[in-house]
Amino acid sequence: VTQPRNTDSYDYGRYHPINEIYDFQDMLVAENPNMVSKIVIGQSYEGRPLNVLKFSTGGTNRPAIWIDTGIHSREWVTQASGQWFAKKIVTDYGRDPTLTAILNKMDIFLEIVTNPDGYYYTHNNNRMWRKTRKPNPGSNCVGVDPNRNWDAGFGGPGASGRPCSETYHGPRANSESEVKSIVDFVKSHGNFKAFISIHSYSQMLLYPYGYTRTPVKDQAELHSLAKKAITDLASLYGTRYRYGSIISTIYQASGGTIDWTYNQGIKYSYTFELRDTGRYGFILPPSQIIPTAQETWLALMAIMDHTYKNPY
Amino acid sequence: KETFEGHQVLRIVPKDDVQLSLIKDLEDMIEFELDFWRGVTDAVTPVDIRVPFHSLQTVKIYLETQGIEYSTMIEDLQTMLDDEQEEMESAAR
Repeated sequence: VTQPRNTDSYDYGRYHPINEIYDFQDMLVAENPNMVSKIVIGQSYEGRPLNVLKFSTGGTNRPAIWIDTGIHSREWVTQASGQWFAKKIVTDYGRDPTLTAILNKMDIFLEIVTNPDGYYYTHNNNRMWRKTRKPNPGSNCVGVDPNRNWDAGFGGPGASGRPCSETYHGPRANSESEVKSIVDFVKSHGNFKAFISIHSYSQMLLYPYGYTRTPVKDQAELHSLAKKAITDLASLYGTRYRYGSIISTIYQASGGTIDWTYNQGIKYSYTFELRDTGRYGFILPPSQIIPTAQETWLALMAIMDHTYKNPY
Repeated sequence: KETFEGHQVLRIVPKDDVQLSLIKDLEDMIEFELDFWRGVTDAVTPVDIRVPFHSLQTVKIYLETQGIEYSTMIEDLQTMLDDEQEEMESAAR
């Protein structure tokens, strides 16, 4: 296989195994030493590095924006979009005035393979795998749903106590190193202003809460920003999104990522559910990777720009 | 490597809350080994379920006897996965 020589020749229009994504991250860092660095925030259960790309133009501990993809490993279009986002940031800085203004004052952190053990497993053992790969004592079933393992309504309705369930919340909050590593990093950084966790599929933009019907205190602002973001998204290819709080738009889900981040004080906490609504589900054709990433980027820019212009 | 010959993904559109709860009941029938790709949300929003071959007939009879409309979103999951794998390998080459 001809390895790409640089991130310009890297093929963003196809799905890559984990080693190629790691190589891509290292290439991007090497090509952009003044802006991109790689932080290893921890290790997965099977010992893979949890790599976070930091995009920064200087300063110390600037207000920051977090984006993660691939926490559910089978949602391949998200990790693929994350690679495209990484390249977009370095390409557009200095060209796009909105992104340039954001990066002159804020940092962006991007974790592309948030569940590496699961992602490896989807390529080599079971394409349908969603959870982590840590064994559950006393059960034949492996793995915890990393989007039910956070300390926000943990173990409540909207997650399963059965290790064999796809929404198993785990033995306790933050039991999964893939989750605990982000928790520790976000707490130690202490200056995140937006947190965006990207899933697929079903085309939705969601904000907290998922574990309770109590509206968040910033509901009006989050709702109108979500509307703006999905309007920008639809402007490219007409892809239609629904939006709203998790519990009112889809279902009750406890122990979710953005419920925890919002409760940490990170106001602009959102979850995306990318394409598809057609007939492919998780098996989205690679031809749709770049269009999905392009349209999602418009929504991300709307959220990042709003965060930049509304410091708190 | 786990394969999915004969697995189908059914797209179910519940008409009302009664049908919604009947579909939710399916979630608890763990012997069917159903994989909810899109969970139960509200009436009119599709629910997509991957159904292993060994459960297909039983699940379809269950839906039909309850008058719950469904369509087959993916006829054979393994065929799609083979195509995806082939596409990855040819793109890599």
